[in-house]
Amino acid sequence: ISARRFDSAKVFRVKPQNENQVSFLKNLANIAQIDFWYPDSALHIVNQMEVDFHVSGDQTKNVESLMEQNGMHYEILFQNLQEDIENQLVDKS
Amino acid sequence: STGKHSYTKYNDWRKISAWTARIEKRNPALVSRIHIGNTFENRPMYLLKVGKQSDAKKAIFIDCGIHAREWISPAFCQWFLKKATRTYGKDTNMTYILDNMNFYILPLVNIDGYIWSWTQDRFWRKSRSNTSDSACAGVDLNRNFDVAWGTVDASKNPCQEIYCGTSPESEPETKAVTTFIRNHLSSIKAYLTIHSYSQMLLFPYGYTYEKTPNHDELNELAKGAAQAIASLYGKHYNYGPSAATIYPSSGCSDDWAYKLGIKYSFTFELRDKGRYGFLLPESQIKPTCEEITLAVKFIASYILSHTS
Repeated sequence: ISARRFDSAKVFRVKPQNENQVSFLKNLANIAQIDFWYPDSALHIVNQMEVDFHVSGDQTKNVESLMEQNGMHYEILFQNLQEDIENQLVDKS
Repeated sequence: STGKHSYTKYNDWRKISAWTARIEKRNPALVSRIHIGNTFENRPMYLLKVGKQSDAKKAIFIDCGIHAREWISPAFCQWFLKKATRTYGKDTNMTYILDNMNFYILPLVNIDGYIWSWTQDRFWRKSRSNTSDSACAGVDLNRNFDVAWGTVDASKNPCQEIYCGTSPESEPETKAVTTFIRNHLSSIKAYLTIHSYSQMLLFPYGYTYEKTPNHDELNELAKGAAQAIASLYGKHYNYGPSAATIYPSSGCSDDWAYKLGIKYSFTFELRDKGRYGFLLPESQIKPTCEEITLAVKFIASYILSHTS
């Protein structure tokens, strides 16, 4: 399943609290390679919207550091996407 | 993948394709398989028509899997077919619906992208076409429909996830869907497109904040469908017009169907709200599909009693 690996890749959830943070998130998409899960793209981000995005393992530290520098609170929805990809096909019911 | 097709597991395209032939063969009086076109990589696109064979019936068109990584979507289309064929003649409501209505169900729109998401990149979203001059492949098929195409949010950059293609309906997958719907427009009363995630039930418009002429009716219908969903496992689905409920978007299939004249047009965003995202576990396929089946039956019953 999936030749591309996602070891240490993370999915973050953030909620911008003002227009500066909205701009920061939109710019972040230009600095780092970000895959938006919700909304579909950085274009759609508005103030107070919950934004979920996936960052590859080699860029997570940089992204976390940038968010902290900009006072952006974040939640980590997925710590290691590769593990969760593998778990999806395991029936735990 | 190994093993056989299962309604409670995610199936790769090979299994889904074989299943489309099998379900037709096992239910000849209820199901027929129609070849509606080919994908960019030349794979056949099969649509399943389900309903008791008779003339001039109303119909609902349902498509699944426009976005490759949203695996729960094609799982739902398969589930709904199973439910329809196995409860026909047993469940009064389903029997009445299928006696008086056809469903045109496209189990997987973005076949090439879906295969890519299984074999190469689990989080692939777009199709696999590479008709642009760029090295980046794929078009967001849900930005490729001929309604406000290339405006509002759609990107003209082939490397973006919401790249809308070189022109409206530039993609063979889009063309196959629109051609079929145009050719059956007189019978199609409702259009449902199944996506994930975020648990929402959306209706037009997406490309403008304006309300549709039948906004209040669509809102009531969406409310009833959301209540039907919640009745089973208590899952809360937000509902409302796309632009105001999520964000403005253009070139989307639900707006296109509505503008074409299908006045009951809905986008379902299935479970969940981020805990699993595109990685909804297989253990949640059954409850998710069960709750959405209730909503589809609710809408179908409404269409039967409120349209001519």
